[in-house]
Amino acid sequence: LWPMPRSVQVFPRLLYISPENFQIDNSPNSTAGPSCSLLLEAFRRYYNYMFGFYKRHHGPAKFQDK
Amino acid sequence: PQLEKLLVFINLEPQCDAFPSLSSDESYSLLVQEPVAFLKANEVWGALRGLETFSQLVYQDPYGTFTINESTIADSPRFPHRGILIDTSRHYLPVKTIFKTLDAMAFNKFNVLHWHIVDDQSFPYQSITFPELSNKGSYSLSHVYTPSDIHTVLEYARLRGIRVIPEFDSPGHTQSWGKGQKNLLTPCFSQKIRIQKVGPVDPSLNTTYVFFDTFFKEISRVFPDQFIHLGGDEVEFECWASNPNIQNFMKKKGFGNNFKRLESFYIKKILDIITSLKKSSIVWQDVFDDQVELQPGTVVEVWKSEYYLNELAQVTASGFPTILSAPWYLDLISYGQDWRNYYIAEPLNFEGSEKQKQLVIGGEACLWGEYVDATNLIPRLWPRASAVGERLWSPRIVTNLENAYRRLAVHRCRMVSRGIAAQPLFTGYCNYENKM
Repeated sequence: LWPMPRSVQVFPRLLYISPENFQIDNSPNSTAGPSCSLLLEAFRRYYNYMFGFYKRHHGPAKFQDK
Repeated sequence: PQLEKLLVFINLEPQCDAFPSLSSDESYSLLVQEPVAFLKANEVWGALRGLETFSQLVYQDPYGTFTINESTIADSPRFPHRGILIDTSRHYLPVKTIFKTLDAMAFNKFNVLHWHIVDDQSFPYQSITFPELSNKGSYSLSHVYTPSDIHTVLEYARLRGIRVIPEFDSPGHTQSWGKGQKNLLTPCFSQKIRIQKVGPVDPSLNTTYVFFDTFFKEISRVFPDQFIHLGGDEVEFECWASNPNIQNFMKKKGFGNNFKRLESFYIKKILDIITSLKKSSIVWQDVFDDQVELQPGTVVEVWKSEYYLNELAQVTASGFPTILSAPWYLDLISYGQDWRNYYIAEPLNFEGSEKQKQLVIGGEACLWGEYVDATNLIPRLWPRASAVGERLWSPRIVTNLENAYRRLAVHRCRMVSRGIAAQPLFTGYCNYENKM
């Protein structure tokens, strides 16, 4: 992580992420709803930073087969 | 075990349509657990910082599988002002390059773009009220920032939680202003004969203050941030001293031969114009050093590398907020890992009370433009500025250089994978996913 957060605990348990199914969304009772374009734009942007390369180079659904 | 979702929860007034400010709340907490991760923040600005951290936790192994460790993070910045200075006068920077810089700033949790937009060499800011300033003062008619360019930069920055603070430096560093605004600069004389050369802004004419009143009225509308940077550095007095009108003015004002008093007279009037526009000012330390009377709340930027910790002590002892850039002049380049010097600089390492330390609101990494344009700005800025980013965001005790090197080498490759041409720290490689 850069810059180092104020307090961070990373545990050994690993979770798998399937880009096709993974979603970033507003929590139901968040004060920022679906009209908050600043956050929606950020969700899209960060989804691309995390998985964009994957989608472009591995095509859809392959992960699903497993 | 799968992670299916990241839910983002804002619990105060979200600020979705606002611009970030010095008081924006960037704190957040992150809980990564099966099957839903939670990112909580008081305002959207913290959510943006938390999304960056979450994206850094996601790992793709060589087989293309994405994983993330269960984690808990609680985070907030050490300093509220964490800036990058770019200079678009010595070399014009295309808007695309400014966008790329803003992307990289977000990856490093910087939150202020200090836009040193004009200077001696060129005036690329296209003023609505005074179009001749860029018509005559820019390098060419295409080397300008139109009102629409400015607007897109402001919005691109806002979406990343980044403030844009414009700097219109004066009375020095204003050669390009004189081409489009007659009688703004002081005519220079040699043996009582007027010569071609012009000097700093002419502080003796009323027309000067009428011009700046109108000009800064426009600037205060175009740039939404509470702060405007007025510069005030490196004023050369020779031209003022050679001009008979200035000499008479000095006599009339009783300034004797002390041109610092004339400089103070001028800066004070500009500061008053900014105050009348309900904006606040940032000035370089020269203004403070020359004993200009400053309104409370005026931010002093410490840039001279000599004894900068003493300067911080003096500025804060006088009760002014301050930002530090002295140890972070990234335009000065050398052979080797200079990021380490930026990393070990500690802004609070000066003698002073707790109250004084609280007046240090942050710092800026500066990349002046004499030898920098769109071809080398990104690699010269990153990852060297990342070292400043951690100094300004992370707790004071985060100082281990070996640990920092390992993390920064990975962070640099992540920036490359996101399209930022960040130069290497030392030998090594980025794995193939980073599409070198």
